[in-house]
Amino acid sequence: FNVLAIENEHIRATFNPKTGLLMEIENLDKKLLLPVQQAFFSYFASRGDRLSDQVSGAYIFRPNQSQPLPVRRWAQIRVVKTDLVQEVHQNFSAWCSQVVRLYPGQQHLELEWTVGPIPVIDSWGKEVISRFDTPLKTNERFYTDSNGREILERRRNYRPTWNLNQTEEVAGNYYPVNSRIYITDGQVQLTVLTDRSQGGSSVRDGSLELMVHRRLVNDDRRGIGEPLMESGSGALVRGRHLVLLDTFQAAASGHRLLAEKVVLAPQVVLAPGGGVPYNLG
Amino acid sequence: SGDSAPLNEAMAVLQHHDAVTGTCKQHVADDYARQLAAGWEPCEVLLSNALARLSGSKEDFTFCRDLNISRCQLSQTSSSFQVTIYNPLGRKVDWMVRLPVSKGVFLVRDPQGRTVDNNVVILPSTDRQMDHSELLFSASVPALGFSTYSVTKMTNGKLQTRAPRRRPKKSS
Repeated sequence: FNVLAIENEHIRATFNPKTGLLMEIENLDKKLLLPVQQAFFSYFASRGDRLSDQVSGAYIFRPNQSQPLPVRRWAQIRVVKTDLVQEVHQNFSAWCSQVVRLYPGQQHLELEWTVGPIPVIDSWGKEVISRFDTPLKTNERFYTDSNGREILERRRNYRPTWNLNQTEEVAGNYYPVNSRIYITDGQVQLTVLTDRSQGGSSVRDGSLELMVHRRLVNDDRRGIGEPLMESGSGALVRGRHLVLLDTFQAAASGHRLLAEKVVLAPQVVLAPGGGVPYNLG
Repeated sequence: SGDSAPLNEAMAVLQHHDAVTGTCKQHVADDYARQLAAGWEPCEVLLSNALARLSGSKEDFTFCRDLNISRCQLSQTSSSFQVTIYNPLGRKVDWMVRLPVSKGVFLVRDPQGRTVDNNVVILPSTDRQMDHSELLFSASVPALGFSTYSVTKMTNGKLQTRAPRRRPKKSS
């Protein structure tokens, strides 16, 4: 392929044909084009260091370095295009894959990720993130919500009510994300809706990350008394991130309406058919 | 009889911070999962009763709990079945229904009996023994209501079995 893209009447998502990674998102209605590279990375869990013997555990997120390692720098891909759906299947490794999906009429890009069981055979706990890198000048700021009710501005290495001495470059900037996180430069906004509560941050300007899965080999000595380690071969987790690209002015109405559809999603019930008439009498 | 109280109670227990954050011991996590599963079961009966009353037809309703991993016994093995989609939102939605099916050609009809465009997408799988075809069709569901679609598998362009007995069924 020279260009690998999926598109409908509202959105076009372009992929790097060499790496298979998402490269660009375009809002065709508003003629907005944003280079967005998305991939999976993992933070290796701290086992304690000279500054503190605190290890990363169920309660404590403490990576041992500030730069996460990519799960893989490229993805093996497969493209499915039909009248009703366009999908790019990305396989990063035996335990990490994703489907980037677009339905007709849809104004958001759907990323369905599948992560796990996280390998810990090297005795390192790992915390896996999905990261979106853009050239947006976000001025150290990003936004997370509290159950969709109140969106709070988060500023890197800063607390509004006291002078912060930041000692944890990554974990100190992580915040709860209940349903959405976004970054903006005042003109363009990139919003990611989650289907469950996750941790999220913007560790660098223009970057946005969400922790999708974690598996740890040590107890953090905060009272649980066991490491965050699933029994057996480990848990395999599947979830979805819905990505919206819009102008800063119009973004809120888009993500609020979409979030309603996610939270109050239709329920599907099947039946073999041929039932008998029923009434209360 | 259906009952939503056990799920209510399980959800209340799961408001505890260690359930929300996943910081509980493994055996506690297992027990939370057990309580949720046990709570959901009588809710399925409750939903079946409600759907029977609202639709005026008593069906053997099946709740496919593994749809997120493309597994559903009924849709993968039956040559015809009904799909009821309930919309809890206060406005009409158009929703892409995805159901795991065995390979083939399908006829999908909406509540008014009109044919609906559908696709069968074959998904890549590491397990070559498993069939990973998914049937897709767009469903329109009214606000705070439901729509029932019928799906029939076809062979060589013909219906493989008789379509389920059609009853006048509109979106409600």
